[in-house]
Parts: sequence; structure tokens; C-alpha cells
Amino acid sequence: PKKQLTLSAFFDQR
Amino acid sequence: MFEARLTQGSLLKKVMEAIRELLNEASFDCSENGIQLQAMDNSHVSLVSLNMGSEGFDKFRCDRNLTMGMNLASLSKILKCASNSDAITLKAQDDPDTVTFTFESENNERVSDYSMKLINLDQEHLGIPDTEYSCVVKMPSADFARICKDLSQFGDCITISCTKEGIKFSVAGDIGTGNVKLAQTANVDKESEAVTVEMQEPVSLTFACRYLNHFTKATPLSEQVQLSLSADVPLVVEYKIGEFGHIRYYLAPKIDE
Repeated sequence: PKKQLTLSAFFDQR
Repeated sequence: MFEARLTQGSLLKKVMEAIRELLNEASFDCSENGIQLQAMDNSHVSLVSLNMGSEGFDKFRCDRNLTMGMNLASLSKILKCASNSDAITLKAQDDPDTVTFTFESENNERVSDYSMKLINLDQEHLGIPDTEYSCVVKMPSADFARICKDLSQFGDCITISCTKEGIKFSVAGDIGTGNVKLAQTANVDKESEAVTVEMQEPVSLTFACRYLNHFTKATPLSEQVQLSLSADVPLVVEYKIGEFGHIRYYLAPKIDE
């Protein structure tokens, strides 16, 4: 099984 | 005052089709440079970044920057009332609570207008870092759509592997496995049919089919799609909008538990 990452792990909140 | 007229109104209809299944609502940011939109899907796994430059409109006026929050189901209803050959004009006052859409037929004999209430959206904006991608692949958009659709039958996620020879899409599921390999095309008559790979380092990443299939709703916008991949960062799937814009989808990868 693979885990789905979210974009918050990569992109900063502005 | 904001006013933007697009003779080729079908482009706006296609843009709508390309985002409406992924997003419930979104803010359209208007400035003298054009119209931009950035929004994540509810689960924050994917992000849509739309840019339509003012130079692509045959009339574009934006006296003050403004943000128009729209319910996309409502917007979709309105744009469905436009014919593909209609010119579409968007109009809003400064600090608006409604936006008006005017559809004009080619011979100007039929003019319809619809106004829509805007909504206040407290949307998070993400800073997307400039990234040098290890692999950038350009391929026919219809082919990408077909591969995503075909492989989705067999599993929830697709592994995209890229080497200098080409790109490979793989799926594994209960009934078995599937692979589609595309070699870099040596020479093709039509640029739109080419597969090109710019590779610094080989990459292999896994993504959820569900989102990839949503992205392919943008296929009617462009004959080519560009996939940008680097290890452990989101995939970028880009479709050009005419000569003046693009729609980019970012998708976070799936990793082994």
C-alpha cells in the first residue's frame, strides 16, 4: 500500500 | 472597472471543463496582466494554476486588481449557455458582488447576458518554488488521456518512469499488470504528434489515477501535454491555452508506507 502525500508537504503557505 | 472580451469563447468553456470536476469553487484574480487562478482540491492533494494573459483577449481592461470568488457549478451552468462560436465578455465593477457574462453570436444577431453572484472565499495561496525538473516530457495530450484511462481499469495508481529513451506508465492491481511505453519520436511530420524527453536524471514516481484522469479533462485545450517530474516532488501536468496562457496541475506523489 502506498500513502498519498498532500501538497502542504512541498509548498509553503503564502 | 473590469472588462475582458474573448472572441474565441470556446476557450473559456474548455477551461471550465478542465477544472470543474476538481474544484467546487475558486477565486479568479484579475489584474492588468490578465486572469489567474490558483486553487487546491478539497483533499489538498492537487492544485490547479491557471493563467490567461491579457494579450490573448481582444479587449482587456482592469483598472484595479480584483478577486472574484465563483461557485464553479454555477459558472459551468452559465458557460453552457454560450455556443462554441460565441464571443464571451466578462464585466465587473471595482469591488464587485456580481460578474456579468455576455455571449455574442458570430453575426451579432444574438446577444445574451447572464450575471452571477460572487462569493467570498478565504482561499489559501501556496508559494510554488521554482524547480529544475529531472525529466520534462512532451507528448500528445490525447495519448496521455488514453493511457490514464486504460491503466485506471487495473489499479488506483500509475507509476510514471522516465529515462532518456522514453516514458513508461505502469499499473499493478488485483487482476494483473499493465505497462505502456512511449519512445522518444525520431522525426514526425506533425509537431503535435511528437514525444520528446529532456532528461537530467531518470525518475520514477507513483500517482493516484483519479487525479490524473481529472487533469485529462483539459485535453481539448491543447494537442500536446507537458509532464515535469523530479524525485519526491509533485508532478506538473501542463496544457497550453492558445498562445497566451496555460493550465498547470500539480499532484503530490504517493510513497511507500
